Parts: sequence; structure tokens; C-alpha cells
Amino acid sequence: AKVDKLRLAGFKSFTDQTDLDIGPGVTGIVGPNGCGKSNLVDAFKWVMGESSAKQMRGDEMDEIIFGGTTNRPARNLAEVSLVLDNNSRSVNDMFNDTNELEITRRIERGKGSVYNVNGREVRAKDIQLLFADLGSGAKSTALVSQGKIGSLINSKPTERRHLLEEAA
Amino acid sequence: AKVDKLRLAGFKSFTDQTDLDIGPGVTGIVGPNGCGKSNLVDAFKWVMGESSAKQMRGDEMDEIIFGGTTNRPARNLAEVSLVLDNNSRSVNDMFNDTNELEITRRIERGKGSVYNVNGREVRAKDIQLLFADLGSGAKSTALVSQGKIGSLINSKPTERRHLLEEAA
Amino acid sequence: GRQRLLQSFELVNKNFKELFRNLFGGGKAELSMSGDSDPLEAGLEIYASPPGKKLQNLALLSGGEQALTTVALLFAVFNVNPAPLCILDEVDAPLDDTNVDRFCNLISRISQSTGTKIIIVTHHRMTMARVDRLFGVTMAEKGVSKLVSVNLTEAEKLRDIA
Amino acid sequence: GRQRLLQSFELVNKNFKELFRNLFGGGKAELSMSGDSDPLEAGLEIYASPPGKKLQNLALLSGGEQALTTVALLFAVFNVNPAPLCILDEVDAPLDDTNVDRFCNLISRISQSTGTKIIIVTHHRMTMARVDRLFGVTMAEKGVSKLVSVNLTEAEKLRDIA
Ligand SMILES: Nc1ncnc2c1ncn2[C@@H]1O[C@H](COP(=O)(O)OP(=O)(O)OP(=O)(O)O)[C@@H](O)[C@H]1O
Ligand SMILES: Nc1ncnc2c1ncn2[C@@H]1O[C@H](COP(=O)(O)OP(=O)(O)OP(=O)(O)O)[C@@H](O)[C@H]1O
Ligand SMILES: [Mg+2]
Ligand SMILES: [Mg+2]
Repeated sequence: AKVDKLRLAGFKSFTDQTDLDIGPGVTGIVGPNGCGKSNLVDAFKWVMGESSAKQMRGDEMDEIIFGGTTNRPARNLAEVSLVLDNNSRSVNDMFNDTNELEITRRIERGKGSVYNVNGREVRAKDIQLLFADLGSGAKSTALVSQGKIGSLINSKPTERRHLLEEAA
Repeated sequence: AKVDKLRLAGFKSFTDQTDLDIGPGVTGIVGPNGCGKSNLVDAFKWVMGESSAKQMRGDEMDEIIFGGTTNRPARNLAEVSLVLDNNSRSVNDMFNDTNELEITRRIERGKGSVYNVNGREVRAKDIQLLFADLGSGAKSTALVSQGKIGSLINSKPTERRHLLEEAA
Repeated sequence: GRQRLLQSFELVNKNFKELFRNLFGGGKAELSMSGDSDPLEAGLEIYASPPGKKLQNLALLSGGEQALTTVALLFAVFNVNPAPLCILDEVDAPLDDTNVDRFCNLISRISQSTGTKIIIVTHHRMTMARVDRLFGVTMAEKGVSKLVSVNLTEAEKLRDIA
Repeated sequence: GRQRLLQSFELVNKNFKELFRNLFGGGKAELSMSGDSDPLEAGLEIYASPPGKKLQNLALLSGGEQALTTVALLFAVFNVNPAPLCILDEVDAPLDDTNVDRFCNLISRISQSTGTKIIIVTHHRMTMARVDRLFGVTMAEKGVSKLVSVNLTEAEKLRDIA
């Protein structure tokens, strides 16, 4: 399976709908400090099933919803979608019947989040499993958040054992 | 008091005697990864009385002595000196009788380290006090080692209280 | 559990040795399970020696050497079961130009050999010049992020406006 | 003990608010003692809002914004009792060019107003161009460091050789 597109609206500083087409090879993301680059990385982690608000750099999960600026009101809804090309039919059985998978996570302030795949509601666990089977997902070593290298360098040897468990 | 010069020999990767003249204003230090820039910063901390091997990025204090390379043998002695201009006579009473202070710390493998000021042997505590009175020293906020900003950002609020204690 | 962990250790260690030599242009590195004799409780120690230096623990290397060694370890794990997408957020920050160059060589080789799409957030001019396409994130309206596709010259400018 | 700590808090907080506005070209920031009512047990919380953004805890800011805010705090403490020497080891690594420029403005102003000598280790081209003098550290002989005085052009080259 390939990851083709990320779409987000109302997520952190991306209040207006934003589409990121992900072409083959290496895509660079640049911009000044505080403009929203790491927020994009958070959007990938979130739609792949991240359940910890702390991993989203906040205290509550609602804090990922656009909180407003001096000119714009806060929103009450955030939504992130990830479009997968499944022509190779290489995902797990539950979702392997179509060529394209659109995975969406939506959160409403105070009401928690809901996951959909091609319009059908599914559980968080199903999404987490879908990505884990692909060697991906919010906890994967293939997703290196800002500062993660530094914290791995400073971690105790027993804390690094999880790297081997992931490869097992 | 002003800090005019750092001299080191046998200290970490600076096996040959090296002198750094410190002019007024801002001095930049550049060079590729692993060439020895942070070792210079460690030399300042060490001569100011750093007593923890871990703060010197090692397990034992002897590890600051040049350990040898594929072409050069290890050494058994390391020495760092700091030359202070005390024309303003602004250090504490114990050392305030001369215009220039040369503070030297020497370590011999397996034998611990010895401090000298203008050739006279003194205790580690005397040196630590000398620099603390100047608002300086190995533990001062004015000495920001590589990675310290990151660990301050990730520290708990109670761990940051020492910043206020230092300013008190 | 124990058997799988030991097998994974052998595999990751083999990848790590090779990736390290590749990233540093020589030298050697190795992993070892420390402490407890039971692998399920043991720790993972990292030893490395950049070219011409003695083998030592990760903690004794410089900031840039530690970062590059950790990147080699992460890709050693990644190569065991390559994911379709890899995201790297400013991992090149502590690297000098020579090591940025080696790092870029590694990620384009990995992307070509496994077909993995790699997204890299960076401030380094050299890394920007080496990617296949560039997106800029701006906050022209304070607090509101917009994504725009940019070329290298535009990206250079973006580095400079806040 | 308690009285001195509270006095130091007031002083550092005042410096911090001013330095933050100066470094970010606007916005506001403040410190607060949290948790325990006894200041000797309390924690130090840091709140900041870059220009146009809402006031929030340090943890919610971006990597570069957190680094710049922490620099403002360190100098807020430093200004209470300026030391003759200040050493900064790659504190500009996470900053973009605009913030590197503001950071350089701050350190040259501090050095001029207090007479403090500042030593800064950096990989940033802009910072190299702004200092009063430059030294390069090389390892022409592997594992052996040498210090040489360099000009800007030589320093640029040094960035590129390993
Ligand atoms: N829910 C939210 N609503 C609005 N803005 C938010 C929200 N959550 C975070 N932000 C803003 O997003 C900004 C951080 O963005 P981000 O961490 O992506 O920056 P960055 O581009 O990665 O910067 P750097 O180069 O410094 O790492 C912060 O300034 C924060 O105020
Ligand atoms: N006692 C010692 N004898 C010889 N070499 C040593 C000793 N202690 C440390 N080193 C070497 O010094 C090097 C680290 O140097 P340092 O940390 O100063 O690099 P740096 O210039 O700060 O690099 P970076 O830009 O990556 O931070 C290591 O590679 C290490 O092998
Ligand atoms: Mg970021
Ligand atoms: Mg260093």
C-alpha cells in the first residue's frame, strides 16, 4: 500500500482545509519557526490512531482542535484524512476489498473522536492494527517527531529495548 | 575581573598544548561534528571546579585525560589553565592581592586532581567559591552546554526552580 | 518472546553495523544487550567509533556524532520491515554539511530501494536542495498555517520571513 | 530563604517579560510559581505568546519558539548578576534565520552593555558572520583537535570538511 494524500481541517493551526499530495521519493517541508510544520507531523500521528494527548503535545485531546487567534474564532471540530492506494492489495483482511482507502478521524470538542474508512465507522483499534501491519503507525520508528533523536540519545539502555521489540 | 585566556594540554582530544585568547565582545567557534568544540566548553567547566564526571560526559574523571588514537599513545596527565585579569580587584579576598590570576587544574591518571592559583596549591572549594562570587562557574546559567536548552524545556517545573535560586 | 527478541537483535545489529559504516564513511559500530541475562529485561547498549577514533559508548561521542549514530540505528530497525511512509522532523539539525550530505544520500537510497515515501522537515539549505519536491508552510495570517508548493528559490526566501 | 526566592522571582520575571518581547519582536510572556504555596517547594511555570498567538504554556509552542523562550529566561537570570564570561554551545541550532538574527542582536547588546565576553559554538552561517572573531577547531590528524584562528571564508570552508 502507498500513502497518497493527507487532508486536514480545523486541526491545530491548520484551520482551513489543507491538502498535502505525497509524491514518490522524498518530500521536503520548510518554513519559519512556529509556522506549523510539526503540526503536520502530528496530523499524521493522529489519523493513524494516536491515543495519548501528551504525544500530541497537549494535556487534553481537544487541544488539537483549532483554538482561535486574535482574528479568528476557535472551532469545535477537527478532521484529518489519509488516502491510501491499495492497488497492491496489501493491507489486512478487514480493509483489503478496495483499491483506495480513505481513513478519516474526526473530533468534536467535548465529544471524543470517531474513525471512518471509506465512509464506514470503525474502531480506533482497527486503524491502529491496519497501520501496525504496514510497519507504520503513531508509535512506529518510521515516524521521528522533533526532539525524538535527542530523547533516544539520553534514554536508559532498558528504554531502548522497545526498538528491538518493534523489529521483532 | 575579566577572563583573558584558556590554556589546555592532554585534555580530551586536545593532546597538544592549545591556547585560546579571549578578546572582548563575541568569539565564535566553528568546525565539523566531532572535532572538539564541546571539549573546549568542557575545559572551561573543569578548570572552574566541576566535580562530577557525568557533567564531563564520562563515567570516571580520568576519562578527560587524552585517551590516545590509532597513531598516538594515551597520556597520563591533563592540565587546564584560565588566566584572569584582576586589575579591577573584584574577586574575593583570598585571591584579591594580584592583578593577574592564573588558575590551573591538573589531573594524573589514578591520582585525582590538584588546583593551583599563581603557583600556590588551593582546595577545589576555594576555586568554586571564586567563580561563584563572579556569577560564573561550572554550574552557572552563563555556561550553556550542548543540549542544555532541550533538557530545560523538557524538565519539570520544580526542576526549574534552581534558576531562581541562582539569581537569589 | 525471548527467541524473537534475540533474532531481532541479530538482524538489527547486522543492519546497524553496515548503515553506520555507510553514514560515517568508515569506522565501526555495534549493539550489545546489557545487564540482565534475560533478554526480555536487558538494556540495549550502543558502541561506535567514527573513523580513526577508539570504540566507545554513544554517550562519549559528540552531539552530531550521536545524532548520526542514532539515525543509523533507527533505519537499522526500519529496514527489518520497511513502512510505506517515513517522517523525519528536523533530524538534521545538529549535523555539519558533510554529515547532512551523507544523511541525504542515505535517505534517497532508502527511498529508492524500498519505495518508501519520505517526508522530511528541515531548515538546512543542503537538504532542501536534495529533495524531490518542496512544500512551504507559512503563517501569513498570524496563527493560521497555509501549505504552498515552492521551488528552491522560494524555499530559501521562506527561511527568512517569519 | 523564602523572602530571597520571592525577590529573585520578581526580578527574573521582570527581565524575562522584557527580553521575550525583544527576542520575538512583540507578544508577551510571564513566569508563575505553581503547585505548593511554599515558594521553596513550588515549581516555575513558563507562559508565552509569540505575536498574534494566544498565551499558552511553553510545552505547546514549537521547537524553535521553545528554544528562543528558554534563551530569554536564561538571560533574564544572567542579567540579575552578569558573569564575566558566557558560553553558549549550539543554542541556535533549532532557530530559523529570522530568529538567529534576533538572537545575535541580543547577544551583541548584552556583551556591549555588561562587558561580558561571550563564546558561542555554532554551525549557523549567519551567526558566524555576526561575531567579533572566529576560531576553527579541526581534526586534520584523526582524533587530535587543533585550534586555528580563521576569517569568515575559511570558517565557511571548515563547515564543509570533516
Ligand atoms: N489547537 C491549536 N490551535 C491553534 N494553534 C495551535 C494549536 N496547537 C498548536 N498551535 C500553534 O502551532 C504553533 C506550533 O507549530 P509547530 O510546532 O508546528 O511549529 P514548527 O513549524 O514545527 O516550528 P519549529 O521550526 O520551531 O519547530 C504554536 O505556535 C502553537 O501556538
Ligand atoms: N579523553 C579523550 N581522549 C581523546 N578523545 C576524546 C576524549 N574524550 C572525548 N574525546 C573525543 O572527542 C570527540 C567529541 O568532541 P566534541 O564533543 O567536542 O565534538 P564537537 O566539535 O562538539 O561536535 P558536534 O558539532 O557534533 O557537537 C569524540 O569523538 C570523542 O571521541
Ligand atoms: Mg517543529
Ligand atoms: Mg558539540
